[in-house]
Amino acid sequence: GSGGARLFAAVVDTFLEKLVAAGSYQRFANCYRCFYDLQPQLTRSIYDQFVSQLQASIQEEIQEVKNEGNLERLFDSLDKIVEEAKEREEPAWRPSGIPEEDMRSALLPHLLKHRSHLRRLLRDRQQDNSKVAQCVLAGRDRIAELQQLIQDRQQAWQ
Amino acid sequence: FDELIVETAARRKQWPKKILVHAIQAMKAEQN
Amino acid sequence: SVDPMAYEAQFFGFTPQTCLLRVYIAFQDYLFEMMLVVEGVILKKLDGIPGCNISPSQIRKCTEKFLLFMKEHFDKLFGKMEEMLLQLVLNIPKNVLLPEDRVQEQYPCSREQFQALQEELRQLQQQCRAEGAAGQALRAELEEQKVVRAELEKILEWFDGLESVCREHGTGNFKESFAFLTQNSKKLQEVLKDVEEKSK
Repeated sequence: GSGGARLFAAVVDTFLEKLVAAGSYQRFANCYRCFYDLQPQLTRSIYDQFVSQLQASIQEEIQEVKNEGNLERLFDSLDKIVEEAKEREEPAWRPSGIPEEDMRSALLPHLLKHRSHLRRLLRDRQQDNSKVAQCVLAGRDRIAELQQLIQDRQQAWQ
Repeated sequence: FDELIVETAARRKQWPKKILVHAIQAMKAEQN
Repeated sequence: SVDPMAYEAQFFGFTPQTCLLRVYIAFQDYLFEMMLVVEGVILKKLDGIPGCNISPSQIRKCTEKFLLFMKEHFDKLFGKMEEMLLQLVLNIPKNVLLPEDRVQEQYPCSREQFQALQEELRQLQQQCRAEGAAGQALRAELEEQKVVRAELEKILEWFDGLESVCREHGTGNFKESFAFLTQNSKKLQEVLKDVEEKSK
């Protein structure tokens, strides 16, 4: 398993070891002195069962938490993420607690894309329009010319 | 309190993507 | 002063403290249950021993004594374990950014920058619309020019037609022939007058 998973297991195992060490057989026999004096072997086997059952239950619980929380996979991916960040010293970004603020960066790349689209569209339209405007101006000149021609002919006739 | 934290953290994880979907849709609609 | 460990919750999907609380309660339950089982087994064994004068309350006292001791150590050890797990395992180091938040470092953006960009987008949209409208107006004028030009060209053709009619009837330059015509008609009037006088 990954570093996180190993560490998790190691910490739990150490906890269990120390717990069993604390609740030693001596301690157990000492507390149940009256029964121990009567039945020392039985006391020992009851103690052994107590310890093994407790350990089994605790390991089972830990396994259940791991399964429910999908911890193996999460520890795995966390190790990778931590590995990728190992070069950087300074603290990384954290949610500000103001969704609008945090949303800005998520939106920014798309707004920038939108902006370049609009810029391109505007440029195309401006180029397009300036061509059409040339035609319109030429058309206006042509019409003025025609009107002048007509006027000349008309005057001539007049 | 715990549920609030988990709920808030889950939103922080998922909602930017959801919001982006709508924001991009809006931009595309505007472009069209 | 509680650290909600929200960033860890964002990654793990649960808050580490709650996870460990659940583990603590489960462990504690097991410990208590196991103690009751131990006590039950001992009592049953004692029942089977004839003439035994150990009372259940004595055994209960033994159980409480051992449990008290275990509980103390359990809490101390669990506290240590919790500390280790919260710091080393169920923890997102300060310098680590979760993948879904990478965008925060790739596109840092202050409120002012964001507003400036939104303003720029608004202006661009406005300009695009204006250019679009201008384009439509220009195209409309082009269409209109086509019609007007056709009309004007038709008038010019009409003049050309007029002139070619004149040419067909031998009057190349209309002005001269008109002057000629005017002269002729004047002469004719004089001749007419002359003739009338002679005939009187």
